[in-house]
Amino acid sequence: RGDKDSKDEL
Amino acid sequence: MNIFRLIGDMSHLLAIVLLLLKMWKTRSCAGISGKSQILFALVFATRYLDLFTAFISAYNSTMKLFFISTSLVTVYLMYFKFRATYDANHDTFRLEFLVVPVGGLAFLVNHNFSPLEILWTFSIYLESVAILPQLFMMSKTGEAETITSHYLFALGSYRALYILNWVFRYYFEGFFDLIAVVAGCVQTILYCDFFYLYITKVLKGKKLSLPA
Repeated sequence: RGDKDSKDEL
Repeated sequence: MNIFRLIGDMSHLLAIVLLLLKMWKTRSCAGISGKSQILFALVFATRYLDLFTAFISAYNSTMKLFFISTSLVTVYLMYFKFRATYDANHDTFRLEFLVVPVGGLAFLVNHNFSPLEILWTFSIYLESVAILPQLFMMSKTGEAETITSHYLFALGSYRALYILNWVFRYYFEGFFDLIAVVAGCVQTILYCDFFYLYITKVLKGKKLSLPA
């Protein structure tokens, strides 16, 4: 999991 | 960002605002599970620690700050300001039965064994079951105020909309996060019985009462 990928979700 | 996620986020926002308005206007938190609200505060506090380590967008940071702060305000209102109206006798779900297994699972099944990632995973798993004390409370009292059912409908719809967002992202962005998707599906399934009652009763102008 790319850090940016799912942390853009809330 | 796609339309499903945006509507999902707005639905989540609406749920929180509805709950705060209900409490503020009626000066009461009757019918609301303080235990579910504690779990939601814990969910936000453990998930949004990346506020300090990564900047994604102004939208992202603003929403995270809003969710953390409103969840704390909600818990404060329930356990301090409007404590006299809190229906503790019916709010008897044991939090340790959720927090302990979820904590264990987050340690065992995660994307990356690092503190922030384990806390993120814990938060995702915990959110999927955080509504259980509220549903348990409603099953004990056998009913819910209409405003409370609107709140729950908005809160449940948010994760259902996120599922559509994940389907969209899988096809158009090649994005897929197994942990978020499985937990999101579990979370949505838990609301299905409530959704059925909401559509068949509340939307037809009746109060939400559970079949005996």
